[in-house]
Amino acid sequence: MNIFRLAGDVCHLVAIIILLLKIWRSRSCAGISGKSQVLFAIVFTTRYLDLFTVFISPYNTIMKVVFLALSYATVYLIYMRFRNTFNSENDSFRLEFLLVPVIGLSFLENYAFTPLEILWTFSIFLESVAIMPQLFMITKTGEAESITTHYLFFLGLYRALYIANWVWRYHTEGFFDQIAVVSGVVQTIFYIDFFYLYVTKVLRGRGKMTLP
Amino acid sequence: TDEAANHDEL
Repeated sequence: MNIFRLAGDVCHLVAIIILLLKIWRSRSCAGISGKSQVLFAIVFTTRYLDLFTVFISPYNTIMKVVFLALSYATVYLIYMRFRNTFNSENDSFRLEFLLVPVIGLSFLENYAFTPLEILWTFSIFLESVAIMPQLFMITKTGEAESITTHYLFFLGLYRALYIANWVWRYHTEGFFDQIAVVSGVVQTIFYIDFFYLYVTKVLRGRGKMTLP
Repeated sequence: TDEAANHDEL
C-alpha cells in the first residue's frame, strides 16, 4: 500500500458518498445517470467475486464490502426509492454500445482464461467506460449541479491517483498490471475535458456548470 | 503472469 493508492481509495469513497448523500438529502436523482450507477454496481460485483475466497488484508475486505454496499444503495435509491424523480428520457445512452465491446475484449485480452479472471478483466474494462452515460447526460442537458461535478471530480481523481500508484509500484517493486494501467489511463482521459470545465467553471463560477 | 495471481488492488 502506498500514499497514492490510499488517497485514490479515499477519493473513490468520497465520490460515492457525495453522490449517495446528494440523492438522499435532496430526495431526488435529477441529473444523475442511473445507467452509470448500475454499471458501477456491476463493476464492483464482477471485480470483488474473490471477496470470500482471497483474503488480502482487513482494509481490502472492508473497502470491498463498503463499495459494494454503497453502490447498490445508490442504485436502489435511484430505481426504487426516488424513481419518480428519475428522468430516464435524459439517461438514454445505449449500454449495449459499452457492454458488447467490453465483454468481447475481456475474452480476448486477459491474464488467464478462467471465469474469475475474465470477470475481473471485464470489470476493469467496464469501469473505464462506466461514466460515459453520466457524461453523455450532462452534455445532453447542457448542465450539471455543482454537487454532481464534485462527485465527478473525485471519481476522476481516484483513477488518476491510481496511475501515480502504478508508477510508484513499478519503480519500487517492479509491479506492472498492464490491463489495469491501460484501462486506467483511458478512464482518466475521459475526465480530462471535464476536469478543465470543473476548474474553469465550477471552482471559479461557484455555481452550476453549464457547458459552452 | 503474476498479476493474475492475486489482484491486491480495489
